[in-house]
Amino acid sequence: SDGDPLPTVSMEDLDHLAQGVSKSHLETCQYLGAELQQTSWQNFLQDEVKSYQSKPAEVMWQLCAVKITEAIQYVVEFAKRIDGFMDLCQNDQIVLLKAGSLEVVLVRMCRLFDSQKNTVYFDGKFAGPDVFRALGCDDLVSAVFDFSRGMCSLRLTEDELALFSASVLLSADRSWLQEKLQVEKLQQKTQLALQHVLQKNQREEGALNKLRCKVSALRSLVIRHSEKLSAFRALHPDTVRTLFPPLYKELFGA
Amino acid sequence: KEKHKILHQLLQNSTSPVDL
Repeated sequence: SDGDPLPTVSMEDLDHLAQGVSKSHLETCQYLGAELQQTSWQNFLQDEVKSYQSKPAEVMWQLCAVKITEAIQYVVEFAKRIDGFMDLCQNDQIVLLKAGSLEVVLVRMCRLFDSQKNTVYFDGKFAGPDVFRALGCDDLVSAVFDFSRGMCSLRLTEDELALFSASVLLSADRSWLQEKLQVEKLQQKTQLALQHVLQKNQREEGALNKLRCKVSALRSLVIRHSEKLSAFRALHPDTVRTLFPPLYKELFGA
Repeated sequence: KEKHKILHQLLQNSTSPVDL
């Protein structure tokens, strides 16, 4: 920080902020808890797993790029509904989304994750890491699954997840921000609200620290995704150019 | 701006292209 004092906020302000962010999260979370129950946590059958595994890498990459892009569109909508986000300059809105939207998708993934079976909701059913073998990046896939399992073990409520997502998105240390101080103030307020909610929910002392550790894990996953994409693009430039969603290419520089 | 045309559009749209 540049030494500016923390914004003055009352408990009521923090409650109000927490409620607003939570509402935005629920409105834009793509899958509601109730809907997920209805999917009855059906896993892919062995034949279906084999069918994903036998797809050409280009087809599986395209499918995953489409699914990620769909999820990102909901994150953009989440950002737009966070109090103060649309008051930032447009450069900074873009910078924050470019750097943070995939991180929020990864955070949200724990809502769709079955820790006991090590499966995630994907393309209509629950999939284990083996479903993604054709991508040719087993190490990244298993790191993403490990991250999700770790997030699940924190057993965050939707309110906590919403505020953590907002705080990830409003990271004031992203490169190329023009009005860093504005973003910093928003992030500080969001983190205070998160802390307030964690205390209200009688979380153990270390809960906030555990979440802070997740931030560095997220950054490393996003860097690894970029590296894998670069390697894939080097082999299949035409697939990326003609078949990948334009928003995905815009965000990840493909 | 041209480089982030779609993000700009999504940010400016009052409704999202996805069915919320």
